[in-house]
Amino acid sequence: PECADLRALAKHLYDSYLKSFSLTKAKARAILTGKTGEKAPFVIYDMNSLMTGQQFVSYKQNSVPGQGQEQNKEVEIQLFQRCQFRSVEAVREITEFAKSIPGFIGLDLNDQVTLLKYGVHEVIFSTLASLMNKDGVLISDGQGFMTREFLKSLRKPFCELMEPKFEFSVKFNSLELDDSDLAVFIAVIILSGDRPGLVNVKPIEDLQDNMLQALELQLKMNHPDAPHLFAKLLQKMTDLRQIVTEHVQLLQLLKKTELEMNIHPLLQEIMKDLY
Amino acid sequence: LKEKHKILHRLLQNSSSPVDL
Repeated sequence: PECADLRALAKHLYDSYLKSFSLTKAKARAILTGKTGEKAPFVIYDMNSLMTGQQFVSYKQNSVPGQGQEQNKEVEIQLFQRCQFRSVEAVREITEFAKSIPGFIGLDLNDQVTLLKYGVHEVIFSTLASLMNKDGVLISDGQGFMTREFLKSLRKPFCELMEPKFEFSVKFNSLELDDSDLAVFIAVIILSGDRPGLVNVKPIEDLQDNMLQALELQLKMNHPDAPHLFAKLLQKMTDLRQIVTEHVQLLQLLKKTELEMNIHPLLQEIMKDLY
Repeated sequence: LKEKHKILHRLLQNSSSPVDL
């Protein structure tokens, strides 16, 4: 009976994941391997293809008031602003997913805020790996593909923004998780009882223990030939914290040095006093 | 915490309403 409960929990998380996130790993992998039957993503590999691509790739955030003024800014700044808007959308998606985790909305409200503040970037970089291969990353809901080399060719410090995420994604993707595994994994990340400033740790740890059991069973059933997958995945949580720390440091540097750039208020909230 | 994280707080309290940017 306990196994049945854990399976039901994993199924529930997978259903919420499908409802909350716009582009799944299954769809992203189909696009990256040309198996969708739809047209291939527009490839952005240099400044010219970036300019051409803007006619083909629609950006949701273009409908946001105030974006018009961004068009006169440097390419690196414009790209960064689009990344930011995608991140803000991702925070909204992750919050919706978190609220669907059984027990989450029953936690102290301050603790819910803290769990999201510390968890969202770790979840963003776990799910971003689904959109990446060693050569580039899908953008704009899979309509475009931006190459890793192009991102590396941007001026400093923008060229340093994505490379650590590619390095992580190559290792993370080698675990070959699917969306049903990722759904439970990100619930485990969100329910981390060791985040600074939590008021009431015990109920969070209890929920996470349950999620960890669900994850272990999920991986055993879905990957019977990979006996150490659970342990390997838990190790990735340490790598994710390191990536987030470096990401936040880089963003704080950008905030100081790039005076043309505005950091979105939601991301400022999340980054303030983080690490 | 609520004062310092108004947007996060709003996202948690409101059901999938668009974020006021």
